[in-house]
Amino acid sequence: PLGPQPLHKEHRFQLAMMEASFLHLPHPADSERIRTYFPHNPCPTPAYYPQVPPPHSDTVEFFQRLGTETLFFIFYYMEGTKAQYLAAKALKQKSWRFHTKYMMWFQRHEEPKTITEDYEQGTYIYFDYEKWGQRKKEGFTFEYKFLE
Amino acid sequence: FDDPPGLHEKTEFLLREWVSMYHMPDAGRDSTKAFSAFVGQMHQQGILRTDDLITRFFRLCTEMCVDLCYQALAEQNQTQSQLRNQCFHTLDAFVRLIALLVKHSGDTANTVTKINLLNKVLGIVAGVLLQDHEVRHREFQQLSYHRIFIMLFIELNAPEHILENINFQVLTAFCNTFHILRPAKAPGFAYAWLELVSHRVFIGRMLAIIPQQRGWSMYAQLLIDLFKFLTPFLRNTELTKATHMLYKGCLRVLLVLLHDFPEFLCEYHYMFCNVIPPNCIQMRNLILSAFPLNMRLPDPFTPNLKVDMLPEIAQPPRIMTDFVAMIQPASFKKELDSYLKTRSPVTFLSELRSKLQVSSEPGMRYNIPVMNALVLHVGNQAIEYIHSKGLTPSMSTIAHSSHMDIFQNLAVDLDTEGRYLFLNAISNQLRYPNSHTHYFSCTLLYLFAEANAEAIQEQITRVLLERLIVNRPHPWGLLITFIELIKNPQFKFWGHEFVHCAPEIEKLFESVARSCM
Amino acid sequence: PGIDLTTLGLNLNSPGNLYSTFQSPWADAPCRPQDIDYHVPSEYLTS
Repeated sequence: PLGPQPLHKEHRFQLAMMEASFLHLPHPADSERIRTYFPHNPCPTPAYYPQVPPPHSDTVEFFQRLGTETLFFIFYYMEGTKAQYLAAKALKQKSWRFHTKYMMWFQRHEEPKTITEDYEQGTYIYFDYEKWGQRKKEGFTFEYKFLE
Repeated sequence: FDDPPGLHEKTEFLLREWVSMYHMPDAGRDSTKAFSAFVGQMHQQGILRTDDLITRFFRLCTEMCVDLCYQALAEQNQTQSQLRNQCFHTLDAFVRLIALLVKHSGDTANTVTKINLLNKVLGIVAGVLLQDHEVRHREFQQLSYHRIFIMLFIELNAPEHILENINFQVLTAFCNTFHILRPAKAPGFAYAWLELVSHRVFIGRMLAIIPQQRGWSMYAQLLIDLFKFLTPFLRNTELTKATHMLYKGCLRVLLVLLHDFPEFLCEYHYMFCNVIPPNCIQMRNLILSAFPLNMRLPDPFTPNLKVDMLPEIAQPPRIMTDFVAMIQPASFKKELDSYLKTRSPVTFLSELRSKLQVSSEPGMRYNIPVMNALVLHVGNQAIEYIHSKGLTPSMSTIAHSSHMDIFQNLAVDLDTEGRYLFLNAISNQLRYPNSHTHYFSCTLLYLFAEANAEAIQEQITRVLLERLIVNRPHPWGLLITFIELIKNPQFKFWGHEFVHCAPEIEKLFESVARSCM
Repeated sequence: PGIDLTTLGLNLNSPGNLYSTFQSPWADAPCRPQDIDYHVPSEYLTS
């Protein structure tokens, strides 16, 4: 039984200001660090494409099921985000190790010939993010102090 | 005004210098190396010599960053990403400088210096925003201020020891700033404001991470600022697209709180219902539907549900508002308590309505906060009185008391508008199983049973029904009250003419009745 | 009658909390992992 209440002058001003700012709503990217490679730019895709990520896609278990190349892609192109963090965890689960001097991921290709307290030496597979591919490196000295 | 000659140029030089240092590859982790070098330059330029110069420096930097954004926004044919990268290139560097100055001002243990500087800078940015908002009017743009606040907040909530030590003061500083910039004060900033207040890091810190829930009352105050702003627009239900967007955003935030922090909504429901317009049924239901995470609610439709046998039903709910203090003026409160104790002065009841009335303007006749406080206080006193006699609320134990005198008097003496607000005040207590839900459910049913006019019974039904026919969620206490009303033959519900006033109403009652049986 | 609150893009039956992936009051979907800034070791910031 309250019926409508007339808007005061002040409310009409507020409404006008709100309507004006409604034309430039905050954008998701406004609250996120600058994304070097993938700015947060929602773009409409056909409705029959999945519009939301698959369930549990923000878990390590989901990332573990992703291909190694996909994990490297996420690691190098989504830096500073939870996705990079999850990709790194999944890579480690797949026995990759991050070398902080070369900023690259390494994986033992065979049992190292030499193992000391400070390093191990042998043949490794590494992921070359500049040429974007896995390479073999023989006689490589993997110093533990550069292990992330 | 009165900036010392040359300060503007000096500031511009330093800001440019810092932005380029910030973006250098060798700026170091979190720009610490660049910062050490830059502070030397600030000293050299005398910027850090006095408090006044530091203040002017930050204001000028803020204005330069903001102007730069407006220039970028004015440029045509650039994508959102290009626009943002251009703006954020400088804004993020400025934020980093603020964060580093806050972290490293004074020695590590000296938290006061750090917080003072943060409050100063937040106040300066807020001041520039409000002035810009006033000067530019509809041309005002929130982008640069939103970016400064959110990135500074995220920087100052990084997992660093020095920041953990001052985290509560940092959060308090941001809450104060957001309260200064509440939508009623800066409506052009309202969307950014809600985005800031509902940011996952902000909610996490305010409601989950701060120990002993010390952030809850500050966060409640910010939600009240939002409800107060929305009220005039929601009150009239014709929502423009802009208002509807803000309203829907508000519902999303409340849904997150309902799901993750129901106790927060439980403890502040009273404050929220005081400012949410009475016709805003679904939003209010959402708040009233909250119940403690560890509580299991019995299905309200359980046949022969014995509400008074539930273990929690005698527990008083936590209400973090001093609602008694809202019963004004003090003389009225004094008379009320006297009547509750001694049923005198006898004139109290006949004067009650005039004490609640504040205008003769239809739709605005009554003081809603006083009405709400009166009902909750009298109900609270009644529960204590009943418990003091070793009894529990029931249709018989709540009757024939000074408390019920007051409620029955209000039911009979108020006009339709006043009684609607009175019945709303009661219905706002119908929540999860607790002593208030129990008492007020009995009270509403008692008022229905003892009503001396069918209009009162119809209005009680209307108040319940309008809360039931909206989309979910529905408070548990509301459901059990309505089910009792239509099921218990004592209330002769189905015999009332208004139950059959229209086919769709009759069908609705029957559908609810069927789901009950 | 209000709004069907299950259509606002929030997974109200989620066993976990909603706030940690809350994207925005205007968003119809929660944050994805690549939307959430994370304190990764500085060595990961290769670019």
